[in-house]
Amino acid sequence: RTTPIYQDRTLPAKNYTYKWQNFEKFLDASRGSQVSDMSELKKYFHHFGYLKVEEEMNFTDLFDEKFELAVNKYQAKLGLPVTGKLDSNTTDQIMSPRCGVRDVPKMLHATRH
Amino acid sequence: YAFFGGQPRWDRSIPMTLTYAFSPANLITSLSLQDIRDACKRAFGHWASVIPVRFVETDDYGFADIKIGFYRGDHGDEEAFDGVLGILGHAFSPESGRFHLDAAETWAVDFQVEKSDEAIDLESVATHEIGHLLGLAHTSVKEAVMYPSLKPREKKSDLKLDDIRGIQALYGSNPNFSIQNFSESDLSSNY
Repeated sequence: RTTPIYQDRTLPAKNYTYKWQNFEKFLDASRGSQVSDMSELKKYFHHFGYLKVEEEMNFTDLFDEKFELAVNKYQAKLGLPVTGKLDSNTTDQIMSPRCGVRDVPKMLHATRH
Repeated sequence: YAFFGGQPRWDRSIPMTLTYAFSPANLITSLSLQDIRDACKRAFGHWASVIPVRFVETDDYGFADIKIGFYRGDHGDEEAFDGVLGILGHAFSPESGRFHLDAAETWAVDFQVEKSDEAIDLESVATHEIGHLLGLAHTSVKEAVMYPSLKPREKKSDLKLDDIRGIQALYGSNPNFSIQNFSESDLSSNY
């Protein structure tokens, strides 16, 4: 059997600049953590439908209970282990380039089968 | 697989034909129009092979069902693009037909030609966005086309069972498509 030829290569994160690469600093954050600019990560979660609209103006840098629920929802939705923490699987996924369509649509929830 | 709220789909008699056109004013110059057209044609073809829907390109942009364009930053739909990587594109649920790609990306149709570490496969993103245009939301299945993320230099344009089951729940099956044959070939290639 001949050796397979790999024509394409998927590069590790460090070889190019992710738009959301700064989010790497939140690695291992969990409930109770306070990290500067975590409010930016909360905006990301809001944008993709994991945090409610009315909370947008009050985002803080505290990893609170509501954010933990949002992380749980995110992990469940994207097929990641649900830990409620910003583990490496989760931060890698958050930093990946992606489609701009919300994972949890505004107002109405998606129907999953 | 998942649907948008209310499970919208194109409400026309089956089999249906949907037309698509490229915005003459919103293209990129890093790829030829022919390369863009070919990549999108292949992307539409993936979906057309499994559902009774035909996609036909038209020059009449104003009257096309699906309108494709490359845009930068705030482009008027309250979903601004954000420059290189980050958000790659977006499309709207039926029957909007709006299909937008971020002009700031390094779009590629052949990774042997486009060597950039930040190159994004146009056919893969187009296949994903067409799924939205037809009524599919994001899935949790990582291998599926409708999973929301795509890494640079990654190609993911072949539909997986999750994509096929979802889209066929909305439109039924293309009479020339056999899920049993697909499953067998899929398993065979995996093996």
